[in-house]
Amino acid sequence: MRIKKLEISGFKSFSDRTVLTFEEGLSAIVGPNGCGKSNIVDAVRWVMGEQSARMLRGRSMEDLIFGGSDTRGAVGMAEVTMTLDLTIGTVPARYVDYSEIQVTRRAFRDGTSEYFIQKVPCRLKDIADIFVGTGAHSRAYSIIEQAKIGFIVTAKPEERRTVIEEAA
Amino acid sequence: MRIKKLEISGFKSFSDRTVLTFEEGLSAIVGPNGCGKSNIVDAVRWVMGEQSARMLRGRSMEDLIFGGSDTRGAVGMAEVTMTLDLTIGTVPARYVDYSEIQVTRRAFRDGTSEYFIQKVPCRLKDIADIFVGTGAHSRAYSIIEQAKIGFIVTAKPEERRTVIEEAA
Amino acid sequence: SRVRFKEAFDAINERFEKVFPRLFGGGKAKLVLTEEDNLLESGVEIVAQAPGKKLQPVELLSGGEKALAAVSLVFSVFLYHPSPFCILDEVDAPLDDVNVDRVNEMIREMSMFTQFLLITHNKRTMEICDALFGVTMDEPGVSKVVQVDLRRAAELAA
Amino acid sequence: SRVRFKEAFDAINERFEKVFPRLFGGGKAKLVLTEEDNLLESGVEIVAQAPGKKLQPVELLSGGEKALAAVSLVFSVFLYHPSPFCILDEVDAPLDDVNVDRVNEMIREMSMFTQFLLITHNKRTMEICDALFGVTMDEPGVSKVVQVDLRRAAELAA
Ligand SMILES: Nc1ncnc2c1ncn2[C@@H]1O[C@H](COP(=O)(O)OP(=O)(O)OP(=O)(O)O)[C@@H](O)[C@H]1O
Ligand SMILES: Nc1ncnc2c1ncn2[C@@H]1O[C@H](COP(=O)(O)OP(=O)(O)OP(=O)(O)O)[C@@H](O)[C@H]1O
Ligand SMILES: [Mg+2]
Ligand SMILES: [Mg+2]
Repeated sequence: MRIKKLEISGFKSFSDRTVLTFEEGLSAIVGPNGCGKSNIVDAVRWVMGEQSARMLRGRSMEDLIFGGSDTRGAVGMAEVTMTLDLTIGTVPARYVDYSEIQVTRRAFRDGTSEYFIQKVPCRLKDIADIFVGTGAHSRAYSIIEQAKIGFIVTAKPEERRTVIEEAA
Repeated sequence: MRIKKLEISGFKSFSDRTVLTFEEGLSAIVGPNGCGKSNIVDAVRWVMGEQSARMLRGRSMEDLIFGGSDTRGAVGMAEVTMTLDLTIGTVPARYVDYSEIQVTRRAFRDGTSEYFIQKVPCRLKDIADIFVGTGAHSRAYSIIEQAKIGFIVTAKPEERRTVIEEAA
Repeated sequence: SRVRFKEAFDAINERFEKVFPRLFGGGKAKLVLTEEDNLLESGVEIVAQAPGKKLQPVELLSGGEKALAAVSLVFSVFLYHPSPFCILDEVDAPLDDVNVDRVNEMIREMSMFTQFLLITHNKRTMEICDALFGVTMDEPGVSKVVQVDLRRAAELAA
Repeated sequence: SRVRFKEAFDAINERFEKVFPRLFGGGKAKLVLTEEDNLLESGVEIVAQAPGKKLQPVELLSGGEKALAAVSLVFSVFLYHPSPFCILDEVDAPLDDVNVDRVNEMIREMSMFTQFLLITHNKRTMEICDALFGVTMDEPGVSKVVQVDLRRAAELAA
């Protein structure tokens, strides 16, 4: 499993539909301060099912929807689609016949969220099930937030055990 | 008042007596990870009277005394002397006749500390008095610890008021 | 006392309103008292608007923008009540080159009345300094300091 | 369960004992259980010794050494239980060039079985990547992404 494509629209500072297509190999995301790099990381955590606005650096889920700028008005919906290439690495049993699957999440200002797999509505749990056992999920140690790398070292011993538990 | 010279010996990773002489203008301290740059900042806070080992990134005051390396044994005493040039800027009333003063602090493994001004033993309070009202003291906002610059922004509103109070 | 706090607050806020847009290349920011009528205990909020963006709480700023907003506030306090010296330990680490240059330019100006010691890995910051102290551990575990030139400093920081 | 935790702990520790000296260019480190006889609740300590230095608690490490020790642990977990993808948001910010290169070399090797997305301002890290995505806000407040080459990426990160 690997991330093949990300489509972000209306999520945080991405007012217009933005597409990132990831080929094999190493990818870097660069740009000046405040341009939206870490927002891309938040988009990945969110589409994987993250439910806490604070973990996505917002106060409420509404902070995740594009709130406007000097030249644009606020939008009413945030949507992120992540296309996963299933031809390599570990794949959840249910999806071994697929070469790729698309996971989509939407949120509206009234607080409702919608989830889709292959454009078919599903529950949050169905999305979470895709990632179970792979080591990747919205709060996994495989997504290191900006300025938080030192946490594992400065955390208390009881907190550190969760990193081992996740891998067990 | 400005820092003219720093003499560090036996403090943290500075086993040998080390002297930094600061001319007018901007000074930079550079070097690889773990070489001792932030230890110099700790030396300044310590000689100005910092009493908490935690503020100096140690667990106890004994962590501040050179603890040895592959090639050196531990030493028994840490000593830092800071020479202040009093010919410019604000100067405490008591010292207007001096062109410079030397402040020294020593610590031993048995936990005792000694303080000196112009090599004459004094109390911690005498050292603190030198800096009163100048805006410089061991915990002033004018010494920004590594990775802590964001604190003022992420702190609670009640905590932020202390920055204003200090300047009042 | 109440009066002195309010006076300091107003003076620092006035400077913050100028320093923030200077370091951000635009936008605006200000300090707000959480309890106007209780000066002895009131908290201080920061409201900031990066250039072209909406006014929002500082929590929504990016990592680099937060560091820049914090530097703006610290410098504003300095401009009101200068400190004899200022030591900045790698405050430029989260900043991009444009913001590093803006901060350094302001440090250069303030160094007329405040002594600055800058700990940095950033070569752009080294270039604006008059003296460079290289800290090494040629003997592992034992720190030594030598005065260096720019070329040697860049090697050491490597 | 108890057995699985112990098995994971031992396997990760075995890798940590190899990865740490590789990233630090020497020294040694290991993980220690705070309560051997209570596997369901025991905490995990990290004991680390940077090259040439004494064995000491991780709190006494420098800012960059702490980040490097943390990266060593995360990579050790990966080597035991690879994750399909890994996203690192400016983990190279506190590191000097030598340590950036060591970390990047290891990322390069691990990218055979794990997909890496690296957010960085560091040109050395950009140089090891196969694809570079430049995020801009030409229209202030509105993010756009373009694929860029190294030269353009260095300008954008400036
Ligand atoms: N809901 C929203 N609507 C509009 N803009 C938003 C929203 N949420 C966050 N932003 C903007 O996104 C910006 C932060 O983006 P992000 O944290 O991704 O920056 P970055 O590229 O990681 O920068 P740095 O290099 O400083 O870490 C902020 O300036 C904020 O104004
Ligand atoms: N009492 C002591 N005796 C010997 N060495 C010590 C003592 N206290 C701290 N150290 C050493 O000092 C080193 C840390 O130094 P410091 O934090 O100044 O590094 P730095 O140059 O700031 O690095 P970075 O660029 O990573 O921030 C540690 O590696 C630690 O081993
Ligand atoms: Mg960021
Ligand atoms: Mg440091």
